[in-house]
Amino acid sequence: NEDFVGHQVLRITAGDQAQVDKVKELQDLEHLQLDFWRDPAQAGSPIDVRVPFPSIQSVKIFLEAHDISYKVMIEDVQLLLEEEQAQMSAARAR
Amino acid sequence: VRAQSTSTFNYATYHTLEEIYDFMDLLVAENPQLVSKIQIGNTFEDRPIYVLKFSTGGDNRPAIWIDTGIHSREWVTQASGVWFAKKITEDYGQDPTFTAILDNMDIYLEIVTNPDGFAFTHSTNRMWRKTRSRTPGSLCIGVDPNRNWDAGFGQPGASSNPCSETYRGKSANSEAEVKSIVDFVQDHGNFKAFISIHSYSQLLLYPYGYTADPVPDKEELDQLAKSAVNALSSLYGTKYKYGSIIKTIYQASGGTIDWSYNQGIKYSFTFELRDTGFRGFLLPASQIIPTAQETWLALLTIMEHTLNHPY
Repeated sequence: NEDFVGHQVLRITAGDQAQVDKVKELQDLEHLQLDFWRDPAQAGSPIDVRVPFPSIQSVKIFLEAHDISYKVMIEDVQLLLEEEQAQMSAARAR
Repeated sequence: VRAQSTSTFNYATYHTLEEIYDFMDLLVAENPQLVSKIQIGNTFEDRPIYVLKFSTGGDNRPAIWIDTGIHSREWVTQASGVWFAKKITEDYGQDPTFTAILDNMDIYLEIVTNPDGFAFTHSTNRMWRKTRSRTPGSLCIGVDPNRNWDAGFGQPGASSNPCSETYRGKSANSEAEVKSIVDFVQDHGNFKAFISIHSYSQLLLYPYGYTADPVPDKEELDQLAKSAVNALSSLYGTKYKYGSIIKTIYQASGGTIDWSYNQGIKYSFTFELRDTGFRGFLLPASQIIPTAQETWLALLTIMEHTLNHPY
């Protein structure tokens, strides 16, 4: 199983179209290995992106440099996956 | 451990592909007069692609198509599809509105629309979204099956890069998972509603995604979407937005319901199910049944409208 230890999901709120376009630039940076759960669409609509641990610092610096607000939606994706697996195992056992 | 009947099946947890396929067999065995299982094709990795047909008789009746899980990591959709299947067998003969629908129309439900991807989410990568087909000349795997339909294929709103999550594929219908549905729906020829279910972000969308041109039936679809969303929200207060794909989210070409609408299936909709508690694709299993329950109310609204507005 691929593990997602340290991966965070950020919820980004772009205040205007220029900020939406800036976030779209992130989509083109393949080396960051970003996984957009909710793509950039319109100003005010949340953008959710899973960020692998090695890219977290770069992404946060990019967002802060362009004054784009965000919050950490999921602190560690792997913890949620383990919780999900445990629930499935428990359900089978029942 | 396998469920002995669909009554003891646990609808409030996520299941593997094998468990869901076993469930389908149980449902057919328990309801042979109402439910049958049809294999419409095989996936890239040669898994069978199944559709459940719910029918009370008749020959090639007007029909409703529902698919869940074309994006494999959206687990609440496959789980909701399982719940819908059971709900159909429970409500027929009990709920007058639904009974009238099934007395006049057939329902086809594809619970695992992307079996290879779904199996991969269980075995290897929980975050997998695409199919598992290979692209010659690329190390990257998979095509976004919601960009592979013959509706504005190749236009802006999909990627030509095989490594992208929205890779459209080398040509329309290149994916067996898509082509199987295309062939089945075209051979059938009498679908009147086509509903494709995704998660998350709480939206009910109608065509188009590939063009900003409004569909000819925009007013009716908009009103119907409004009614469906109101019905959905009436249960737990879940808030949905509705509208055309391109106006509500962004331009997306090669999408499922743009194709179905262009085939003449007027009542074409796509759902994005719950996003509760900021968990995204990792929606807690405790949310499966509430999500399915509220979505069912919206589905009923669309199905009833389809029954009452023949075309």
